Amino acid sequence: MQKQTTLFSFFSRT
Amino acid sequence: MFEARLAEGGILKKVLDAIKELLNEASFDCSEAGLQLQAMDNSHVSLVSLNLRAEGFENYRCDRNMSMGMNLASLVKIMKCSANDDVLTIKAQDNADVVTFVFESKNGDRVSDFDMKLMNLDQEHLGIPETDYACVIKMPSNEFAKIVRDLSQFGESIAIACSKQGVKFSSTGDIGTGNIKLAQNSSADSDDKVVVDLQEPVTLTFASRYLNSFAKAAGLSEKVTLSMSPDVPLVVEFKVATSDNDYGYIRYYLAPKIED
Repeated sequence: MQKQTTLFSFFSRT
Repeated sequence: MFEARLAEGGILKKVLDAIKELLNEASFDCSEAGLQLQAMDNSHVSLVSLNLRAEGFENYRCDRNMSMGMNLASLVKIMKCSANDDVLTIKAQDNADVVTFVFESKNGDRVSDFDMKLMNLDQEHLGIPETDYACVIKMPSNEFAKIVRDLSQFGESIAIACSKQGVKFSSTGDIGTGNIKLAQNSSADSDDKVVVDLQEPVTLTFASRYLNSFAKAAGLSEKVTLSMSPDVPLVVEFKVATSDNDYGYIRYYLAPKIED
């Protein structure tokens, strides 16, 4: 099974 | 005050078509450099980054930085009141709660204006680092749109595998599997070229429906660039350009699916 990641796993909030 | 005059108002219509599926509302950030927008969809899986350079506008004036929060469905309604070849002027006073759109017909005998209420949006901005991607694929945007449309019939996910041989798009679902392979080519007509710049092979999997939404930007540019590295979001970039003007770009970032 694959799960969807979100952008927060890769980019930080500014 | 802010005032920006766009000789081809239809460009903004196309930009809206390219973002309205992903975003309900968004802030347009105005500065001396131009109009920028960065916003994520509600589920924080994709991000739209739009940059319209000040130089792309016929006239551009921005006395102080401002952020204009807009409901995109409302903006679509207003843009429907314009013809594609109307000249569009967007203007707002400092600290205003409305933005005005003025449409002038090419021959100047029809002028209409519409005020739209602005919204206070508390949007999260992400810092996106400059990245050297392991593969960069340049291909015709209509081909990209057709591939994601065709493969979306098979499954919710599309795998993109980039190697020396070229690019393979695949999707599997209840009815079976679809694979579409593109070889690098050097056809005489450079518009049909698929070009791969490869540092290392990469395979990543993405949700079909987001790729389909990104493909709505194919009307903005004949070319699309896909940038991938292992385990990072995909970047899908369309130039916003006509034959005689470079307005800027629209970039989409999409978080990959990973093995659970």
